[in-house]
Amino acid sequence: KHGFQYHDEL
Amino acid sequence: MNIFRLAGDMTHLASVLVLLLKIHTIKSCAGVSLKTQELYALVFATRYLDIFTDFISLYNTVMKLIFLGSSFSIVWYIRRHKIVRRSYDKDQDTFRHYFLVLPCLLLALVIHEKFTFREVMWAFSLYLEAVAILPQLVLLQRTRNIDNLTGQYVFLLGAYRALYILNWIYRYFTEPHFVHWITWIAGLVQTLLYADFFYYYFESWKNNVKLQLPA
Repeated sequence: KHGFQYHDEL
Repeated sequence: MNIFRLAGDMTHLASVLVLLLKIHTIKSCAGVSLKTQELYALVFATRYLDIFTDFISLYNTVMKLIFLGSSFSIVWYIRRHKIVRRSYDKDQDTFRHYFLVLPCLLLALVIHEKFTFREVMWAFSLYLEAVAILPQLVLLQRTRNIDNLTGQYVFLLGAYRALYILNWIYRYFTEPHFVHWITWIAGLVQTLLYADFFYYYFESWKNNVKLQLPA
């Protein structure tokens, strides 16, 4: 995903 | 998900379970820094703000609940449990951890991915986690005899972040646009803080002698 990076790690 | 991240999460899970098991079974928190536990509870509270808004996977949500639940219950045990609290060595656990929280918050207000509440809290939780082990390492240097479980707890806690570094390298090379400088630098600093502990931990394991950190 560009720009806003989602946080999928703990 | 890759093997490094899964191994990292399992190692992290093992560290909190080792600590919970120690405190719950022998009803003692000798050698455990309450300050580090409080910092970790704050790390999870500020990092998992999205637990009820962003669903990523069952695994992700379950692990977040486990880390939140275990860190807060360890703090509760050391503060409130009538037997455990007696073994808490507050005269030795004197690291002023508030001096860690404020600089991390200020840094997060300056360096973050996006200036939103959640992203600033995310950056804060990363910086705080990097230094959260300091009170525990200082306490270990003060208390001469480090019991095995506490030594294992610190070792597993350091190992989990080292595995995460391998995970970030793996994801950098396999996923386009996977760039998280803030996470990478904070994770590297965190792992480097364990470097001398790892050295003494392996020395004691290799020479089969009790773990002792130089004062």
